[in-house]
Amino acid sequence: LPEENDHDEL
Amino acid sequence: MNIFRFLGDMTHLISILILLLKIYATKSCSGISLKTQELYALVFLTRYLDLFTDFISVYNTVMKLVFIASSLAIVWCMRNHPLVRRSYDKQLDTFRHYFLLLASFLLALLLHEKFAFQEVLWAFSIYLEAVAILPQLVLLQRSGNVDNLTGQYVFFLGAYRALYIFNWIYRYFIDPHFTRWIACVSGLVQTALYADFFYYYFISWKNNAKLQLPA
Repeated sequence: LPEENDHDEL
Repeated sequence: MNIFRFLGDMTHLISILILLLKIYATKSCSGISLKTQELYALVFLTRYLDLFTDFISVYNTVMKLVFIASSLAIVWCMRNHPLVRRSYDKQLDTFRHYFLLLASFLLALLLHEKFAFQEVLWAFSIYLEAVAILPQLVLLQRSGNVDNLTGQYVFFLGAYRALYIFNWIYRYFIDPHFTRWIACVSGLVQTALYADFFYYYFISWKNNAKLQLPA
């Protein structure tokens, strides 16, 4: 899972 | 990626395609707020700063490019295309959207995930997107009758973030450590702003009548 503040959403 | 988020992204894309269709097919942007379009362009530009630094997936990169390009094209069209700009309801689109910019930026300075340039701008884009629809909703109320494509455009635009709320609920159940308070609370506020529009949209659909927003 991407780390917490990785913004993987648009 | 989950079905709610994918449907949300597709709904968002559909709303943009409907707006592009309306402007291209009718060569008119009557009923569309230029201020809302400018705010959306800023939302995408400040949210996707990581476009060239963080590769997440081809889908993610392509969608970001589509959102940035389409929002800039719409703003450019409404400002410069000779036919389109003539149909812009300038005298109705008078919402002071600079306040929305300032409020979102100040809030981002206070509330963010990390005090870093990109993170503050990301939070700014989240807050700004939540309120960016206000000039458009005010314009619809002032212009009274809403043409079909404009009504569909606003409907899909509101529906996309509602689907994202299901996405956040789903992600929370999958992984209780998943918390995106900033995006989630803003998304709830954003969707709530469409509440009355959704109501009148549903009434017009039920009665098979024209969409009318009370002045």
